[in-house]
Amino acid sequence: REKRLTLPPSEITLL
Amino acid sequence: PGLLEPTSCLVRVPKSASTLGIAIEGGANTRQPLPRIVTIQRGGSAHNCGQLKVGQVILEVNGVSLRGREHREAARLIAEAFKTKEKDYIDFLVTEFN
Repeated sequence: REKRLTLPPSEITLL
Repeated sequence: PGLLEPTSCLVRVPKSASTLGIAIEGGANTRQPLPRIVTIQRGGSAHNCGQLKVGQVILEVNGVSLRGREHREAARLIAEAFKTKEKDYIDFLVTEFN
């Protein structure tokens, strides 16, 4: 079975 | 053949307003490895410049690569580039390719 690397979503920053 | 060659372009954003006015998402070790523009605020310097677009990925800021930098570090680099009095503009190297 394909081993899925799940990366976390990123935060959003307003500049 | 037929593969799109990822192109990048240099956008110079004059500091024409009190804020830069972009929201970015992404950074090293996240699903979005390089910071991507997700919002451009009306009345900010980026909106006034008119050349930055939502969806563009930021590769470099003032010649400094954002590759491998965590989200907060990339955000800090951009914020400092806007705050510094040395230049009255910020150079962004951006690409449409994600």
